[in-house]
Amino acid sequence: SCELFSKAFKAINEQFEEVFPLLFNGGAAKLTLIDEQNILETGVDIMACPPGKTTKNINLLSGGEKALTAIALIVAIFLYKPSPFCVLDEVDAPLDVNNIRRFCKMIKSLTSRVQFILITHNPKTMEVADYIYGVTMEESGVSKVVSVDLKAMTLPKKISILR
Amino acid sequence: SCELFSKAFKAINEQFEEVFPLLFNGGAAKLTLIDEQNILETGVDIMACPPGKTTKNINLLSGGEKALTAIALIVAIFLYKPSPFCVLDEVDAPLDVNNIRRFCKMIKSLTSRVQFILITHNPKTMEVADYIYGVTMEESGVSKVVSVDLKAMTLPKKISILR
Amino acid sequence: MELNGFKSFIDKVSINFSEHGITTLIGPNGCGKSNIVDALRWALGEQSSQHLRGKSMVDVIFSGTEQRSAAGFCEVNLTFSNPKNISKFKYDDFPEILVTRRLYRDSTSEYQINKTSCRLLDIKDLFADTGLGGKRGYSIIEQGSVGMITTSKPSERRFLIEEAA
Amino acid sequence: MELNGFKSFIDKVSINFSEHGITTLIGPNGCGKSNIVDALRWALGEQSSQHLRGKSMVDVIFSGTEQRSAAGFCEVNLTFSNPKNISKFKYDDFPEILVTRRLYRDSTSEYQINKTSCRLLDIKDLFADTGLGGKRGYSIIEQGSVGMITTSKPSERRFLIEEAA
Ligand SMILES: Nc1ncnc2c1ncn2[C@@H]1O[C@H](COP(=O)(O)OP(=O)(O)OP(=O)(O)O)[C@@H](O)[C@H]1O
Ligand SMILES: Nc1ncnc2c1ncn2[C@@H]1O[C@H](COP(=O)(O)OP(=O)(O)OP(=O)(O)O)[C@@H](O)[C@H]1O
Ligand SMILES: [Mg+2]
Ligand SMILES: [Mg+2]
Repeated sequence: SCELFSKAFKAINEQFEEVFPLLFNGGAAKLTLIDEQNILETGVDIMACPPGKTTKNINLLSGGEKALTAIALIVAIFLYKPSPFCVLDEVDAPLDVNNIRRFCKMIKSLTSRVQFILITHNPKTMEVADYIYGVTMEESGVSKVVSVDLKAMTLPKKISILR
Repeated sequence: SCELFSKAFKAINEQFEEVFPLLFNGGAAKLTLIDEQNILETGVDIMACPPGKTTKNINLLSGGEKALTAIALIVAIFLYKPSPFCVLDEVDAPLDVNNIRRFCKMIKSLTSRVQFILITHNPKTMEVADYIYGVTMEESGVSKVVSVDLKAMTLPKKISILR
Repeated sequence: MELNGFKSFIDKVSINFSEHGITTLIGPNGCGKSNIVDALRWALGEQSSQHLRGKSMVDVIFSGTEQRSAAGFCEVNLTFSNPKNISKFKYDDFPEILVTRRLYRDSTSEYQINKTSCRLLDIKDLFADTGLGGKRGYSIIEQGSVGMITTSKPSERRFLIEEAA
Repeated sequence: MELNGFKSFIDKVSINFSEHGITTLIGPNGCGKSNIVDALRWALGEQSSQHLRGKSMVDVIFSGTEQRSAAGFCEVNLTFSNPKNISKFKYDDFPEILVTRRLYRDSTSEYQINKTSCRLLDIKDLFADTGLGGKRGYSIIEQGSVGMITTSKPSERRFLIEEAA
């Protein structure tokens, strides 16, 4: 219904405006309705502006900026209406060192409200994990899962698990 | 023309069959023509089989496997008809540690024939670079390029350039 | 969550996703991490084989390797230990909700909620409005699709807001 | 290669891609690495603004920041120091080929080869059959598109083989 959508839109937009600068260490973004007269069917647009840059066509943003903007939106939606869990499959792949750090900090801060399952190849992201499962194929083509006890190992050992 | 295409197809296929197992440390792959009777218009299909697995629908392969298969094809085409240069923008993003190592080894071996320009966030890939340019935005929104002298620095310093 | 015969999981595998804290899956390319995510979506009622990278739904059944022959069926069991988070009605009095989905190579399917047979629609209804819904859900971001949210059509972004509304 | 006013390169920038060895571009997200690749494609004759992430072609002109006003035009100069690799005719006797492409905000364009005015078509012809061609070329893999080669339609993969044929 119109009112439900409007209410959700406004609330999610508020969160989005707050989360974006946290992930980007500055800048601003907001959601806009393409056709405010037609709440029932209007599309939703994103205006996003990384720190110091001017807002233009969102398509001109870099690969990492687009990924981080999408993450900001997903987080904003979760803050409004948390789902039982959130699965993120290699969303950190295009991010640089500093963006990954802020992404991890954001995920960590939401742990009390959302159950996160992350898939990653990045050691920095692994550092914020509370539980790690290693998926392996000792026998080709057959997957197997091993539980990795984090408290029992030091960081270099964790990294070497990858190899 | 039909003959030109056929000749290129056979030659590229031969290279592809050789390059794929080098990148995957095993396995097999080949190119096939969808409609062998219609060389003029037929599409080209890829059969790819990582080591120990059975060839099925190529869409079922993982993100990293798909990327590495595409890299094998590009390399195969380059071995047949080298272009003046090859630009790879973050193709190593979905690859794991071992695949990046084999990918770098392959690129390194082709350096005498092809001028490579790589964009990457990955320290392992940076290690095989002969010349590094750092792109920065000291002033927001304004790009600037700095030449990084590799011979003059040690590896930890190179990695810290990222931050 | 338990996977049995789903994609590369021919040997039954059980994974416990801790309720408190971040669970991270790691491993080399092609070892099965995204297959676990596919199994999760499938158990929640995913109906499009394309979203699971297959041509037809039977593609999710273990198709055999050089050493092992193909499986005749696959099954995924998904246990929720906190039903009030999932569903506002019907199952509140259960301590857990167990969702089972089974597919046989001849394309016949079975669905169960807490060991009681049901239809696929019942499973999907269970998760309606939780953000876990297939195409419009915002809870599962598959590999490669994070950038697409930013570059997608405005009408598709609307679906995300609608699901949360 | 020289960029002047192209996307985020408002201050003129000159990059020397060494002929022998691997040149690697690094830097944080959004600093301009892929913009350099866009400039390269643009100088080679890219006609689709969508392939350069823009809505219209003037989107490649520096559009201003909080500190700087927008540029009125942009220009990319591309120098090839080994013409025999590029073109089998016409320019063999030159020690270098310099390709220049300029675009003004009113959408007028200028093209030059070795400082001589020419048409966009002449630039595209120069690079025909070298693998550098826009859509069908196999020399430039843009960000995010590597997996697409494997999942693309068979007819699109054909283009890659055709370009090399
Ligand atoms: N029905 C099936 N039977 C057997 N193996 C399958 C089946 N479906 C997919 N696979 C295999 O599973 C592998 C893909 O696994 P998955 O996508 O989970 O990898 P991943 O761990 O996510 O890797 P990456 O890090 O590259 O994303 C492929 O090698 C594929 O061949
Ligand atoms: N016409 C323009 N004028 C000014 N800035 C622009 C213009 N077009 C694009 N940009 C800016 O350039 C940036 C994108 O640069 P680019 O895609 O090269 O980043 P990148 O270094 O490849 O980053 P990543 O590592 O995330 O892929 C965006 O922030 C965008 O706003
Ligand atoms: Mg994966
Ligand atoms: Mg980029």
